[in-house]
This record gives sequence, structure tokens and C-alpha cells, in this order.
Amino acid sequence: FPVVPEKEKEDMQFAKKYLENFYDFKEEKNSLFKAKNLNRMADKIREMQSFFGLEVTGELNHKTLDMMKQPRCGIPDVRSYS
Amino acid sequence: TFPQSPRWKKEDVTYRILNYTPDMLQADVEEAIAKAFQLWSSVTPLRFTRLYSGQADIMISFAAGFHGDFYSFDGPGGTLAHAYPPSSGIGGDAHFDEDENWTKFTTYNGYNLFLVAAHELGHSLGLGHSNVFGALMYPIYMARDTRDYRLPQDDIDGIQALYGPPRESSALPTKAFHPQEPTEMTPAEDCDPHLTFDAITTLRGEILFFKGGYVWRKSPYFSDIEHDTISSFWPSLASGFDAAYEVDKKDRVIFFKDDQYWAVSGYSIEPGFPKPIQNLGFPTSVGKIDAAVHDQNTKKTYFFVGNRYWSYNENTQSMERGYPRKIAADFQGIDHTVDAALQKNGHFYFFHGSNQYEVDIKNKKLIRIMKSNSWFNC
Repeated sequence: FPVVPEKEKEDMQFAKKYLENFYDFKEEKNSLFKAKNLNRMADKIREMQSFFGLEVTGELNHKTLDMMKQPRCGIPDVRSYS
Repeated sequence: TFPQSPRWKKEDVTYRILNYTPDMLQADVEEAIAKAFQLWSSVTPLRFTRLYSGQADIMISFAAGFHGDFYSFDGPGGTLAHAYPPSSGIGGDAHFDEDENWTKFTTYNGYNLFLVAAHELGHSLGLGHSNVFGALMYPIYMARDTRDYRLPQDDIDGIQALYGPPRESSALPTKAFHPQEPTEMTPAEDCDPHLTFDAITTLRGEILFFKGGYVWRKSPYFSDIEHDTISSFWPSLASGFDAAYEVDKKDRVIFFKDDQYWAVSGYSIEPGFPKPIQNLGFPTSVGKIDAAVHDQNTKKTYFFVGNRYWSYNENTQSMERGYPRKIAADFQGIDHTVDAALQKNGHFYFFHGSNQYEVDIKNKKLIRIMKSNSWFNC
């Protein structure tokens, strides 16, 4: 469904945490890599959308975000605990 | 499975329940855990023995927040539990987030311990997540009937890839576990001239048409009509609705089924639902409603039951005085019951069978009659 605009920023934070927990997303802390981070995050969003059979857009749309907010198991979807 | 497919190198695996959640009776916790193990032993050669002291292969515990491993829990919602693949030490152990509300029921205000434990013990035995919707090892929690719960075929395939089928003597043949046969009727055709609907609502600029367990989705952003199962949006509301309406200022859609209603925002069901429709002010003589539609201008919602309708004030959250009234008395030309109702472009659309009646919102006068599926660009 369409995104309700005003909470996009916090949604992005939430999504980043989700992708770190379950899709092995690692963000470069150095802000010089901002563009690289965004690409890497888009890749991880695509990976998550593909896992759940969502439309693979690489964008944090509402359907993707809502799927991230569903109660779930704490085990990652793409790698085991080290 | 997990990388390198770790599995128990023996058929006799032990488990121990280290502590209990205060949300449930201890006996109910023990029963849920035992039933979850039985699910896996019935399709493999594995046998599970409960220990009451010392070190067991699978140590089961409830904890909140940081609890001694690298994966702290996150409070209510979000992560419900986690478990480790087979190995020594923490391997096999299953942890449940005590900040959740655990229950032996499958209601909406708690998580069913048997379902979550069955999933986590899948990990304790070496299974990873499945992306098959409806599989037990699907990562997202789905409330479902646990009486006579059957392990979906995807999970049987996964666990038998690790441990093989049960010994002939010890359990039901795996063929006894058929995947849940889809009980859904085949979806009706979009352009069938006799098409009728159970409920219709707007949602964030889109229009959703419900029939049985299916929903047609008409979006201003895409040209074609999307046709899905309701369960792909709201897994726990899969059976369909009698009525639905949106209060767009609150980004909220209300669904009705029999004498209950749910509030959703996007895909999320608001906590505390379902509620009885009497909460809205209906008399107990009303067992279900036929249709509902919200008028954004007046902030009033109209509920249709048989040949009468009620007016509900969303601001005061109460039924208006002087209702119910006869539909035909106020909506000229609507001389029958209403199956579904929609508010769009300054008009009401009342659906009755395979016809829809376009009514001017202000003067409540009938403008024209069309086929119910005229929105599908047939």
C-alpha cells in the first residue's frame, strides 16, 4: 500500500536494524560511503523482498515495511549465528 | 538448513525446561513443549526425553532483553524467540522472549507457545527458515488453529533431509501428513457480469473489493487489477469479511465479520482486536452487518443491516440518535439490502448482487445503476 509520508525517516532506521538482524546487512560507518551504503541497503531490501515473495524493487515501500514489522523469529533468514 | 547442515548425530535427544513464563500454567507450558517435540518425532527417527536436572541437549528458557547471548530480545512484538542449531554448549538451546504475552490459545492478544516452540525446535534440530508461506519454518508468526495441527509438507521435507523418515514401527507414515489442502474456492473471474462482492473499502487511495478469501485491488498507481488472497495481506483474517470501511484521516480500515470487528493500519492489526460489534452501539439483536461506508465530509459512518441503516459519529465514537432508519426512506432508489458500500469521488456506491447504485452524497439521490465490476475496466 502507499507510504504514509511523515514517518519515513524512522522507518529507514527500523529497516536498517531489521536488515542487520536478519539479512546480514553491514553499514560502513564512515559517512564517505553514504552512496555505497544506500546501494548495499537496496540490495538487502531486494534480498528480503525476494525471500517473502514481495515485488522486488529495492525500495522501502509500505508492503515491505509492514512485513518487517510482523512478529517473527529472531533467527536470521540468510545466515546462521556465528 | 544452516550452513554445513549441523544435525544431531544421534536419535535420542534430551531437553530440559529451565524456567517458566508467568503468563501460563506450568502444566500448559510443559504440554505445549511436549506437543511441539512430538510434531518432529512423528516424522523422523528422533526420540526426545525430558530431563529435570543437569545438562540437556536442548535447554529451554524464558528471558527478556539481554540474557547472556549476543542476541538480546527487543521487548513486546518484533522478535518473539530464537534457537541455536545443533552443537554442544548453547547449540540446540531455545530462548523465548518473556516480554511477549504467551498463551495456549490462538487469540489475537498473545502468541501461541506451541506454534512458536514448534518453530524454534525446528531450529534446535537444524532447520533454517522457509520462504514457503504457511510453512511452520516461515519466519513470521501466524496465528492458526492448533487443534489437530499438521506439519506442512515443506517442513517434513526439510527435517527428513536431515534425519530421514521415522522407523516403520514408531510413527505414522509421513504420507499421513498432507499439506493443508487449499480450502479456497477458485477466484471468481474479474469480468464475470454476475460478479458480486462481500465488502469494499478504500485504503490509502486504493480500492479493495473482497469476496470469500480473495481481494481485488484497484490502485491509481498501476493500470491493471491485482487479485490476491486476503491472507497475503492479513494472514489471520484469511476467511473474508461482511463489511469494511476506511477512516482515512486516521489511516485506519475497519473490517467486520459476523459479530466482531478489527482495526488495521496497512498490514498491521491494531492490538486488542477483534472486538464485539456491540462496542459500536449495535443492539444484541444485530448479529452481523451487511455493509459500511464512511463519509469523510460529515465524519459519519453508515452501517447497513437488512433494510435499515445506522449513522455512527467517528468524532464522538457513538451511534447517532434516531437510528436505525429505513434505507429507502433516506436513499432514494435504494429499495433493497446493501451487500457492500463505497465512498469515492463525492459519491456513494451501494452494491446489491451484480449491480451497483451510484448515489450523490449530498442529496442522497440515485444517479445511475452499473454492473458491480464496472471498476475493473472490463
